[in-house]
Amino acid sequence: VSPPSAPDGSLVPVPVALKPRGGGNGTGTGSSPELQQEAEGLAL
Amino acid sequence: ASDPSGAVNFVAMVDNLQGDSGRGYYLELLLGTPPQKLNILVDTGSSNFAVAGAPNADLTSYFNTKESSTYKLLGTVVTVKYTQGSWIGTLGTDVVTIPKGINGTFTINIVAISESENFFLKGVQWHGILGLAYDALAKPSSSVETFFDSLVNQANIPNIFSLQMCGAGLPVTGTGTNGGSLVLGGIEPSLYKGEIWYTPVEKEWYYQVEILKLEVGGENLNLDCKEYNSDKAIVDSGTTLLRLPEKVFSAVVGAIIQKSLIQEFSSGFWSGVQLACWAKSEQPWTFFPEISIYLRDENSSRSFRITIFPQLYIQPAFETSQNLRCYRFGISSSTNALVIGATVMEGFYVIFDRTQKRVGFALSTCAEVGGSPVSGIDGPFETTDVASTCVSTISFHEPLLWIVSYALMSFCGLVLLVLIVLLLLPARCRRHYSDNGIVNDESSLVRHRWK
Repeated sequence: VSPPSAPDGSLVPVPVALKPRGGGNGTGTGSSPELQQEAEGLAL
Repeated sequence: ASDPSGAVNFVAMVDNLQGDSGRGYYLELLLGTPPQKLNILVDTGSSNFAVAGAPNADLTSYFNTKESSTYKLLGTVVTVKYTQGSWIGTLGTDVVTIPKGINGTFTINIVAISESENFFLKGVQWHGILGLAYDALAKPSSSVETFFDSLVNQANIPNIFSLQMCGAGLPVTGTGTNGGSLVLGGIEPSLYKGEIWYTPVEKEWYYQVEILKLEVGGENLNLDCKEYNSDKAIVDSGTTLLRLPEKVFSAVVGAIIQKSLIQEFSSGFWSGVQLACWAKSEQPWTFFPEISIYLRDENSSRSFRITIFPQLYIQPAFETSQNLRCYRFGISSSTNALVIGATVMEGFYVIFDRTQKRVGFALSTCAEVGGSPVSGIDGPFETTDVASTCVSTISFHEPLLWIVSYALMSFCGLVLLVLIVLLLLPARCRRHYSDNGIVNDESSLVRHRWK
């Protein structure tokens, strides 16, 4: 994503790390249903 | 701090919940005789009262019906499927007392769960579910009196309850010891600040409300307002996240990216499978925008808005290291509803006023992080820029659609039946009816020519 220019030039600092939730592969794609469910929390 | 009739002491109900947004908020109940202590999830998105009725590997306790002298088996098998998870159980009745609730013992319907799938998740500290929605959602039918209806009828309390969930800014699946309050029978003034704003309940099944507009960082998403209610918008304490219809979700994520001037982010963060971790010295919340949801006011030409700050939707995760703090995205997409779940509810004291068919929102006294508020509520706003109704017609006229489809099917069936009868009638018979046996020169000639 190309950030638009801000008057004060402030941007969200890039995260130091992106970690998988619950010990998955962490790619963010093709995650297991269990990992997705953990990510969703409850949906009752 | 009590019911005007003096029958209910609401102060006793303050802080009667435990839990967190990730695994839900639960209330302690005593079931059966002698009493068996169980923790029960508070869910405004369903209508059955059901508890584990058999040992389960993920649970520490269950309701042993054989040990209760007051348990009565009704025998009906009940199946309930949620957005996530399902269970099968058997309907019965027993007595219940609420240690931090209404004084007295009440007889209620209970489903003893015998089998479940993805319902009792690992690490949950509750053993059952208390569905507080309307009886229209009760299984196997709406004739099964809900827990809250039984309470209203037997304890003679007003038909209203309110909910405060106090997990704002705390890890979403932490120790599960955050507090909260379920006030049965009324409103406890010490749990909110300022004014209560009410929105009508569109239809009494879920707590379905009407959303008129969404803003991210003060900017209108400008979608057709029906998109926000596709195919319904509900207030549900049993859902962790703020769930948005797919089109709305994409627009919100796009607007957050734009407004927050995010340099680089993995799609896994927005889809919820990745955490973003920053150095503890960083303050990522300061870079994300506020999100406002506009709800129809009781005066339909007006609206009010509830606003959640990033502290509510960029949620600290339990997984932290020495120098990093990790966060998850508290919003997800949905195929069939907009769900105002715990992510949003943690910012507000929410009143479920069933008598007046409305849901109220007020600023929660516990919606603060580091002494600063994490939610806002204000109004009124004019609704001249919004359609007269934003509720999906498909959901509203569902019974009518069924009637129309049944009528059409009956008509088609009738036509088909006539055609079949005509086909099956012997040719001679048809000829008989057509010419009544009269033979003249012309007809005889034609017949013989065919032969």
